[in-house]
Parts: sequence; structure tokens; C-alpha cells
Amino acid sequence: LETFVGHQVLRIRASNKEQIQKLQFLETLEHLQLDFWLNPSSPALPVDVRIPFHSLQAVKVFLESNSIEYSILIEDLQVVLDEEKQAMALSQQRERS
Amino acid sequence: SSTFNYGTYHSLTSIYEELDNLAHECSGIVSKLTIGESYEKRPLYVLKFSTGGTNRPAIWIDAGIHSREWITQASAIWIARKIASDYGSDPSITSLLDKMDIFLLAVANPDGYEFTHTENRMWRKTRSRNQGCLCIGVDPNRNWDAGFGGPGASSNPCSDTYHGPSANSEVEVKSIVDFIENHGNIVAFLTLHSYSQLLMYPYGYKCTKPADYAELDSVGKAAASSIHSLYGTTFEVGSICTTIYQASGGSIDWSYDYGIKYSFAFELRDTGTYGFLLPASQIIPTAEETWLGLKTIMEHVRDNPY
Repeated sequence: LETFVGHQVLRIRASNKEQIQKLQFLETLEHLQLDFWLNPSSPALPVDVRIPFHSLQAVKVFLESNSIEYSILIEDLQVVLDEEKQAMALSQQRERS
Repeated sequence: SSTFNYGTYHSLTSIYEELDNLAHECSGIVSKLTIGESYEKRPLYVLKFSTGGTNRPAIWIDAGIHSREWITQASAIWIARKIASDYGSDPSITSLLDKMDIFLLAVANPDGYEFTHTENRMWRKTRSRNQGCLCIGVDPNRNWDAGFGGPGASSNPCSDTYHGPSANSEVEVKSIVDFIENHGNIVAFLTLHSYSQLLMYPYGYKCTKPADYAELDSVGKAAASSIHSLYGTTFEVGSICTTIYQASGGSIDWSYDYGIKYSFAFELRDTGTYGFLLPASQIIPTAEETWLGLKTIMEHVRDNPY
């Protein structure tokens, strides 16, 4: 089972088309292994992206150096997935009993 | 009734068992069809809600074409139970099913769904292996024969938006296309995705307005206000292209071009914290509000035959 310890999901708010274009450039950098949950489309919509731990620093530097605003949607993805798994296991126990 | 807990996420096996439960418990109006098999030979089960008649006009609803968006499959199962239990008690659904049929595909991408439970929770595509490709899977919502291979889809097999080697290359997509073409009287195509609270109509592969733009926009807005009435969730309404971006090969573009006027895609609620990973506590409220939006559209379809 693939784990996602240390992966973060950032919510990025582009303020103009130039910043959207910068985010679209980020999409092309395959080595960063970014998983865009919401793709860069227009400043009206947020851009959500899952970032593996090894790319976190680089991406944050890129955003900050381009004054692109972001917040952390999910601090550590694996924590959320573990909670989800526990909730399912608990509910299956209840159903069985 | 079955002991199925609609307020939690379930394995594929458990969902398929519940489909059987529903068909068994509500055999008067619910039957289970198999419209094909996935790439890894898992059955594609569709629930048919019908009170008789032959080849009545029908509504198609699907969920889970992007496997990791568990909230859509979970909502679909809740909605299936709701349709079955509302027939005979809710005048609107009763009159709808007295005239029309509903087909509901709760798990449109079973291979991907199974994979999210067993190997990679983030998996979104199918699990097909294409000749000579290093990477696995195709984005099943870029594989439809509608502007196939155009903007907003990738030709890179390793991309999450890879459109596939050709339109309908994914058996999961082709099975739906074949079913709808063989049925010949599907008048609405509604698909559940997650997330970002959008209710979209064609087009995505081009940025021109559909011929029925005014009607689709007003029905979409009515559905969004029904959704909003329950918990205040605000959906934005518009075409795929104007709402998010140009995206080719999408299902509702194919269904609209095929002649199914009432073609809509829902992007379910975004709490601003979890993306598509909504906690199980959000399943029922999400399903309830989504149902109100679907119902508004279905009532319009019922009252406006074409």
C-alpha cells in the first residue's frame, strides 16, 4: 500500500493570470511529482495540489518568490488517510456486531 | 431493510452486496443489470428503477468515474436507497417513475476504486495497460468521443489526465456508450464528481455555448438553489469551459452531442479542508443536498419531454 507520509496539500490562490501561468508551468515539472486536485484555470478558483515531501521546499520557495499566496489544506496526508481507514474499520466492526 | 451503514465508506464488495440488497428488498421497482466488465473483469452493475413499460424515456446517473472521489460512490448508494424508498411516498418521484426509468451506475470505475482501497488511495484513472506504455491507466473523463485528444487532456500516459490511445479505448467508457446507444431513449445524463461545488453543462472541449444554453443554465441554477436550501452549500453553475477550463473528451460533452439535452456534471461539496477526502461524517449531508439538485433536474426532465 502506497503511503503519503509528509505529503502536504496546498490551497493556492492566484491573484492574476500571470500567476495562473506560473502555476501551469509548475504542472509541467514532472520530477516534482505534483498531483493537482484542482488544476490552475482562473484566479476565481483555488488551485489545490498534493506535494510529496521531497518537493515541498522547492514548491514553497517557488510560490513565495513569486508572491503567490497559499495555505496548507492538509498538513500530513497520511494522517487523514489513517483516520479514514480507522473510521471504516470501526464501522465494519459495528456492522458485524 | 439492510443494515448497510450509509454514513461510512465501503469496500467494492460491500457496495456490490448493497446493490443486491436493494434489488432484492425493492424488487418491485429495482433490478440490477450488468452492462459490461471493467479492464480487470469486474462487473459494471447498473441499478434500474422502473415501474414497467418498455423503452420508456430514461435518466442516466453515474458516480465514481474518478475512483478516488469516494464521496461520489457513497452518495450514489444513498441516492439509490432514496429513490427506492421515495417511490410511493414522494409524489414527485412517484410521478417520475410512473413515466420514466432511472439507471444508476454507482461505481463507474471499479478497478480504480478497488485499487484506492488496496494499493494507492490517490488513484484516479482506470487500470488499463496500454501497449508499450510504461504507465498504467487512462483518465476516463478524457476518453469520451467528444473533442477527443483536444485541449485539457494529456497525451502523456503517465499523466493523471491522459486521454488514452483512442476515444472509448477504456472498456468502462465504451460499456456506458454502448448501453446508452442500445437503449436509445436516454433523455438525461447526470454524472457525479468531486470536488469544488460546481454544476456544469456542456461544453468543455470547446468554449462555445450549447444550443440549449438558456434552458440548461436556468435548470442548473434551479438545481443549485435546491442544493443551497438544505445546508447552504453554494454551487456555481456554468459550462465546463467557462467555469473551470477547456477539457476535452468529457462524458457530458459526448452525451450532449449524442442528443441527450439534459447533460450535467456535479462537482460535490468542498469544505475547504479535505478536498475529495471528505470524512465519512460528510457522506449523508453531501448525499442529501446532491439529491435535491438531481431531483430538481429530473423533475424538469419529466415535465419537458423532447
